Amino acid sequence: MKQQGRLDGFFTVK
Amino acid sequence: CSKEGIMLQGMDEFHISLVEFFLSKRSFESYALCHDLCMSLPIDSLATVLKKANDDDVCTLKAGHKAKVLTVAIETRDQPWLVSKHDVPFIDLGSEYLVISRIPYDAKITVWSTRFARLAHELHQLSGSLDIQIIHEGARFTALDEGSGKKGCFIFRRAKVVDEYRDSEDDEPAGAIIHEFHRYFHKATSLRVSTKYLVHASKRAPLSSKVSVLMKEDQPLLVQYDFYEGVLKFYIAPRIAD
Repeated sequence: MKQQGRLDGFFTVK
Repeated sequence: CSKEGIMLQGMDEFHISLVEFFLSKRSFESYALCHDLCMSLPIDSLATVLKKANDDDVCTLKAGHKAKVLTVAIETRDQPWLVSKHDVPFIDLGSEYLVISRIPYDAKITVWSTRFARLAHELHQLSGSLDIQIIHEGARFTALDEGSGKKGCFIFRRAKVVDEYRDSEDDEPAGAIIHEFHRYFHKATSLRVSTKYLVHASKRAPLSSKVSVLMKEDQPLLVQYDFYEGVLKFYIAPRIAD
């Protein structure tokens, strides 16, 4: 989930 | 580690910035790899070991199949019998490699990295966050100190003649430059990011005389240094404007 001011949600884990 | 070279990746504890550093195999005297390898290392320990090497020393990094440590051998170039070896144990980060999906950026500017460092530093004095706007005519970096009402603004206008500055890379030109601006501009874009993390990113100026800033609405800001041996990228999370 995208959070305000954080990178969480922008990545996929390879 | 892959056949192309070494890619390092790290993220801060608050998940605001992700750093990717690619070092091509051509930057090593020798580079041998049997298969791709992914290691998680405590960056402090690795930095401590690498700092033991002088500029002229030869560093050899080794990790075997199913290894639990990275071995760093440091030898003095003109005294090859003098070798020190250090093991950096792997750690379990609980995650594998993170990938930011490739997105078409709406705008990209390239400016002198020393000038970029100065703007990040000065705007950080004013505020914890700044707005970056890229429009057709140029780019604007703005920070507002809400306490005093002071506003700081750096404006980069699109260079009319891109080649004008190419012969004078050693001298910072009086006017700001934006290389190849027209090639990468698709639409006006703005992002708000933390100045603290922009300052971190801007400190890498010694790597390259130029730095690129790439943006797409509501996507992480990308600050990128390209140099002969590789590339350094900082992704910084966007703050949603009120």
